[in-house]
Amino acid sequence: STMTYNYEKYNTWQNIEAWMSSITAENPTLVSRSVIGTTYEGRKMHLLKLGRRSSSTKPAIFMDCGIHAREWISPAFCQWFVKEAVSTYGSDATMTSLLNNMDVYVLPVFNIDGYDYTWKRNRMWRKTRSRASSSCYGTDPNRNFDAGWCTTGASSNPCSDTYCGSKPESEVEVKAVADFIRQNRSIIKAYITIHSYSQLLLFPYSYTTALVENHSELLEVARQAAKALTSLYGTKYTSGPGATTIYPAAGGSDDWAYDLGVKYSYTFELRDTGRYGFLLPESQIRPTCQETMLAVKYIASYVQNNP
Amino acid sequence: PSSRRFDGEKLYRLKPENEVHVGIIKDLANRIEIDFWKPGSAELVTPKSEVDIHVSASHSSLVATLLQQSGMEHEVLIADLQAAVEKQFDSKER
Repeated sequence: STMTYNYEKYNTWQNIEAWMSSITAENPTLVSRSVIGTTYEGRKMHLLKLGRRSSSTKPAIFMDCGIHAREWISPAFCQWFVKEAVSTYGSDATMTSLLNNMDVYVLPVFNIDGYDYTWKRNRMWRKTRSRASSSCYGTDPNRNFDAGWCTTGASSNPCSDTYCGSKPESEVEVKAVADFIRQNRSIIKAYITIHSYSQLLLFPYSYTTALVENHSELLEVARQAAKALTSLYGTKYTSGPGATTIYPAAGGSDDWAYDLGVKYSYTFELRDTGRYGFLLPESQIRPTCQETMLAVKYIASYVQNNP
Repeated sequence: PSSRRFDGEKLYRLKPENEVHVGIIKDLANRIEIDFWKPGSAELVTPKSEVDIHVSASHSSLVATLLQQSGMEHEVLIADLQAAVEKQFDSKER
């Protein structure tokens, strides 16, 4: 049962998978689950769909967590978001309106093999666990999307942490996500991906310093979302396009989604700014998720009201 | 829970001011194994940025010496990564 599930702990993949089953079974009118693919090591990629059932197709938001294996606060946030959605639907006006009028697809862990590896073998693992045509394992899934693939900020060396893979979408996990978004392109209005750390709210592009067509709008939405986030605990966020706000990086999921036509495409880099880095203590899961909820809900609400 | 331990391994924050400093970091990355936390790799390091690198225990004294000699601003963010790995599980429930 999800009654005993602890959202303020880091959970293993086995626990997260069981939780997905439970939360779907306990909330049949609001949550459904599908499998969008299988990982390199054979794990099922479960996708949760949140939203009141409707006879007509609703517009949707796609959100993923855990692209990079060692960024544990990211999957913790996706679980928190689902919990908040089911527990505040009917009482929180923003969430109720969102789930009545839109669907939110949540991929709680993108890089499942990598996440499991960080629990069992190496806490600092970042990439997938696929075997390249060399002695090195893994590809950086956030360099493997077909967006300026393997140019700036990505490496063609299989042993590098930012290895772009043998071709775009060479990673089965990336292809599964890309296929799902492509197949549902007409209804997906926003793409949100959750990373850590650095306290940033980024948007395209990262593979070029060129500005996107709706740059001003994306920047303003990001600033307002960050303002909402800051209002809770004073956590400071910086907003802007990836390439100029942090560094150029090709093959990212947010750039790819944007170029596919998803015009609201955001990347969160959650707490902190380096005191803990990837090792954010569990005691900070609650405040981090609480403040992030405010920003995600702001973006979702904006998208809902600006179709 | 992870079988790989990180005893004595350190997380450094470097603040390269110029291309010389950037070159030192890239050269270091070529000589020893460095895990880049921020940015994701040595190629992405630029002047006037913050660079967080995870260094093995066996290389930490070499890195400390090189950084001292370079005059590059730096600090140790995490002195013992294994202790930080363990401290991440600090919830009351556990």
